[in-house]
Amino acid sequence: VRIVLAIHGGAGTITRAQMTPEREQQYREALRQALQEGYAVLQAGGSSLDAVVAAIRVLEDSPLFNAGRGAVLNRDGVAELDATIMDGRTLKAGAVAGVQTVKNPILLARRVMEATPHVLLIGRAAEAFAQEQGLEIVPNEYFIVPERRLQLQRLREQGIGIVPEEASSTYG
Amino acid sequence: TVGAVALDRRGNLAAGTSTGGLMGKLPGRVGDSAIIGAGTYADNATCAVSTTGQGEYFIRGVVAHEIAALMKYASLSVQQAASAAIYGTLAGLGGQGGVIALDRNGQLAVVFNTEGMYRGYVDEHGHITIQIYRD
Repeated sequence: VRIVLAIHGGAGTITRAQMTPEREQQYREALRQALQEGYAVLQAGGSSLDAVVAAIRVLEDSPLFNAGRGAVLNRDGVAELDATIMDGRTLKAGAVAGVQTVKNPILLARRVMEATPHVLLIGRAAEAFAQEQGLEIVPNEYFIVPERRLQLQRLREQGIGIVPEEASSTYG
Repeated sequence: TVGAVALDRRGNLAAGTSTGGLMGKLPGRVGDSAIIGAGTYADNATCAVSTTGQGEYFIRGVVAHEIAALMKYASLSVQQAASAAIYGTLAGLGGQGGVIALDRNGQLAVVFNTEGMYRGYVDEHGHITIQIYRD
């Protein structure tokens, strides 16, 4: 049996002992919805690119995952988002980094791939390009959920380093 | 981080990844998710890959492209290549994380060296599988 779509969220210290049944059910529902959206595209004869975007949009819109709404915060308490897409047929690729106001960075990455000769746009230039392309713009507060503010606060209080070698935990 | 890999009816592969990066990161830090070949890669000749974990290590190991390269030049299966990249290259650098990799025949590899990874897949008949923990 061929697999036609696979998705992932973060990897890390994820154990049953840390998870309530209610929380686990929320994650499973979000993952299921993402798979269903992507599979519907493929079933309708859509492209793998369209299926990837459809699945990732669901996960970006969910506050459960570290992408889009629900993203972790940088040292200054700001959500800075990165995204990439790549087409296996043409080897074309598009990416964005450090965007703070684009609701769905995966859509912007795809526009970079399809509407520019470039591969990677960053920061304010990427956001200006998103506006040109008519993508949805949101305030940075849209991405920030209370749990992430608390995590950053705890990180600051514990004085944990921010480089991977010093971090005691990661968020995917 | 979230990501997806897909194979359509025409045999075309695609991969995508989206992330907020590391909690408490320095402003301006860019992780592997935005770097083609590090956190994301797709080539119809081999596989589509999306990764999650400590991005600096995925960049140093060029992990996503390494999986494709091992398939292309060493004729490894997608499972063998993904395992070598995560348990060999990534872990060898001291990094932690996981990967999903889908080859052009619809064979899926899901490999991670952490305690868990949110993940799921759907087969050509629409059967959905969702997993979270290592077991």
